[in-house]
Amino acid sequence: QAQSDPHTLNFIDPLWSNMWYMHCGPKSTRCRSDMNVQAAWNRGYTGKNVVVTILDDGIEKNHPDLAGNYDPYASYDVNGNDHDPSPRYDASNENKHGTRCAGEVAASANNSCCIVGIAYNAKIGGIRMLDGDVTDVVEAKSLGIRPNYISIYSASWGPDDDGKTVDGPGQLAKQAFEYGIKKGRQGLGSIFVWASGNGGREGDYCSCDGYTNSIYTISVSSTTESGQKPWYLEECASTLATTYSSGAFYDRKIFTTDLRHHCTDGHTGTSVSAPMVAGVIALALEANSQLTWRDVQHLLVKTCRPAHLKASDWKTNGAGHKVSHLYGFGLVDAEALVLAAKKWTAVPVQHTCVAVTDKRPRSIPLMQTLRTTALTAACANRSDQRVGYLEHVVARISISHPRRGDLQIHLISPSGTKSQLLAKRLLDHSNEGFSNWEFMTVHCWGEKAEGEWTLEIRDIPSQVRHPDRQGKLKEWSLILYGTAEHPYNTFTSHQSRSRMLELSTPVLGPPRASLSPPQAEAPEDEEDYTAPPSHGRPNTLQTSTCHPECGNKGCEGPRADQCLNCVHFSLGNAKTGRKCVSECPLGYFGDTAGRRCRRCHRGCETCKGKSPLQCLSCRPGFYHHQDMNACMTHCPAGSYAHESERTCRKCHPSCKKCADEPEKCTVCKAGFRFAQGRCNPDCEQGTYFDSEQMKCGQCHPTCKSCVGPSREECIHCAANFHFQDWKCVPDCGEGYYPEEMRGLLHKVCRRCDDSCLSCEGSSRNCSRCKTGFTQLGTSCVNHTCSNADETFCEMVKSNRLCERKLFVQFCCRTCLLAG
Amino acid sequence: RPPHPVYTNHWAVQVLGGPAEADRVAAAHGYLNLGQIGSLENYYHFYHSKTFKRSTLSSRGPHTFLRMDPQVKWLQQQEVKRRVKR
Repeated sequence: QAQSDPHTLNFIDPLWSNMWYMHCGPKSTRCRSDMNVQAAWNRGYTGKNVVVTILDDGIEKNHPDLAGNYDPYASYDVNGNDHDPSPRYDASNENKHGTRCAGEVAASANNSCCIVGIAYNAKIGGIRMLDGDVTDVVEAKSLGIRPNYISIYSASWGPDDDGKTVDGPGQLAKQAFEYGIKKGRQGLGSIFVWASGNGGREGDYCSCDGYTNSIYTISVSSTTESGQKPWYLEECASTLATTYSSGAFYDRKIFTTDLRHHCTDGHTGTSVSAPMVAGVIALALEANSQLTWRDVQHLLVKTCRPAHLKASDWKTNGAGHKVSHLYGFGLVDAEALVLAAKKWTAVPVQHTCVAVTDKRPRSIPLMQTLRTTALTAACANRSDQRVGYLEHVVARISISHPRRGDLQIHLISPSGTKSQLLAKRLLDHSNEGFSNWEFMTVHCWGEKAEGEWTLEIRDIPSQVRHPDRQGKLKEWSLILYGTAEHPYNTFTSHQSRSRMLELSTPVLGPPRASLSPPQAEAPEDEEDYTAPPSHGRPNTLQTSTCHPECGNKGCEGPRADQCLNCVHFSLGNAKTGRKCVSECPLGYFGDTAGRRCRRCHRGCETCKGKSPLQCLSCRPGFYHHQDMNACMTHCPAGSYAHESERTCRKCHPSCKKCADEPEKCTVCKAGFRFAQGRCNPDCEQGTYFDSEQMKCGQCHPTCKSCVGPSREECIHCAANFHFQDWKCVPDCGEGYYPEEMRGLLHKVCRRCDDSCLSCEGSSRNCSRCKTGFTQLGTSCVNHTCSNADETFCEMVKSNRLCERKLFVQFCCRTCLLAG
Repeated sequence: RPPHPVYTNHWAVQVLGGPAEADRVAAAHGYLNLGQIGSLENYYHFYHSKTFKRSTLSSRGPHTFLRMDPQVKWLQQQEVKRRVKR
């Protein structure tokens, strides 16, 4: 339960105090280390203006705890090929997963419902893609939904965690990842967060999962409240960060939103952790929206810490980072992350170096270690590939083997850091081996790349095998990713980019947006152009050979650059050479008084003067603000960039910010609220915003809050009303009873047992029975027997067998009649 | 033995020349063009109603001609992938 801490926020969400993972600290006996999410909130970061989407089986967009932050533009139904990501409802509620993940990220705060999401002011969407055939096309489509609008994609699924599968993204999904990190978020790179495998019990290893094993995804693990390894956790070298999650039955549970407007404590596994990290990253992106996809990974490496997480293999790598195969760099620290993000300078450009390629086939001897080393300069002789400081390291390996699960693979860096790329998997008896499979490790992050690398492969048979049946290492390559210079301690051109972009911070009131950044311009000669006379002779007009643009002073030749003066305008200067032109080219305006072309302000394509406020149209990459006549890299608040016309156009009056269209609001003005894709006026409780009438309408009298006027559009029921069949009713129908639901203010009508006509308090506490049934205590029974003797009846009555379903066949109506 | 892949009647096709060309290619070979695949330019999602919907054999027939269309650079019949929620 929440500690009595003066810094603890007091939200009215009913399950807030049950969210133990938000209230950890030294005073707690079990979860001694906090993820410091509240501290990040106290610094003002709640995920505002950050868009997160959940790739899963759908999202219940009208859940009371999600409706406020739901964003239809961050959503799509790939399975159904429409825009509604609502999950498919069935008796087993099998499509609850996406809704549960979504609540962790962005459940609304302080709204009397369920929980508080980590980024409770972020926009949350859902991409329904698991409820159908999942193919490469489905995955690629899902990973490529609106990459310039959605910042973070969270996925809590993957290939089978059965301990024998080796699978990953197909060709299209891989391209989608690459497109996302290159082009998403206007070139900053989409953030992909992935839950690591849950196959711990099966002895699975998450390097056999190509999604968590990718350099483009942030692979996330889990730990229990007391810092122990959960039973489901897989270890591997590609895990980056860890959060709290569920553990054994005696460990406390994780609460979140559930289908049918419910709350749940049944959300478990690494599925809990990936959305948590997505929420924490949303806080960081609010602190610094210019973070690239690699900046985010660097920040996690820098700020995660081992805390009290228990692992036998914690080690400090060559760069001083503590890392383990269970938890990566450790428990996330949201406050440290946002503080570091705020002052972060973008890391240098990523270099990729294929440091080693070894195609010599070698046998892998039984019960021994095949060790192969390679010395590399990490592409030092190629300035565009040189890797001085490591980020990800990938070993691409091809092995043939009669039983793949017997293999164990390690990689040792020049600094001596040993990464386990593959552990034995007892259930994997495949004879397919590995074909160019890429094993990734983050354990060498920050180390120097050049030096000797060692690949170790061990074959330890789990069953008797003939010594001649050996595996073979066919070929392997070592691919290093990183930077040429140290990522933190270098002033690079990216810093000036950050500074430049700071100029574009929009403000309220008179919009002051980013103009094209000031550049030192080449000085222009002020005097009118007159070529010096040649050989002391006065200038003469050579009318028979001069260019038509030459003026009355003649020329020295037939070309336009040989005129002594110009009819219209001169273009150029003494250094670059001058020539006479009839009109000035793009980027210049004609100074009729001086009869010369002068340069427009940088960013302007056409203009009427040198000033930045005299632009008439803009170059590609800039947008024209018609009121100010200025060209800017980002349109000011209240307007959006119209790409094809390269102009800033005004948003709808209700929008503070919008994207692509006037009505596609991304941030609402004060007094408006984002709901169902629009900024609607904040309507009072008991009313809803009618988008056709553009005003607040009255809810049905049975609703306390609603999304429309009818009875079926209630979100919460009015006082003393209960929720049944999507309506609020004063009393539950026959055969139903009202039950209090944790996290909801109204009761929900639940069905009584089949034999009951009415019941109270629980489904089996019958108060009246259906025809043909007899009430016995709180049960309704219809079994009869005709051979009951007194002793048997006594036994039935004294043991109350009639009230126990398993033994109800012993219940004798005859006994009842006999008293 | 490894499990058999399950093939569907959905295809990913790389067609040069833009959406109009993709529509032409699809119509010419009896496919329905369901549009670009996410953000991947020149990659389109084709659907063929005459292919077996769930087959353990890769389809033969119309896609052979599709593959020979000069505007088609690459194609892939979609396999169902087993994916588990974690």
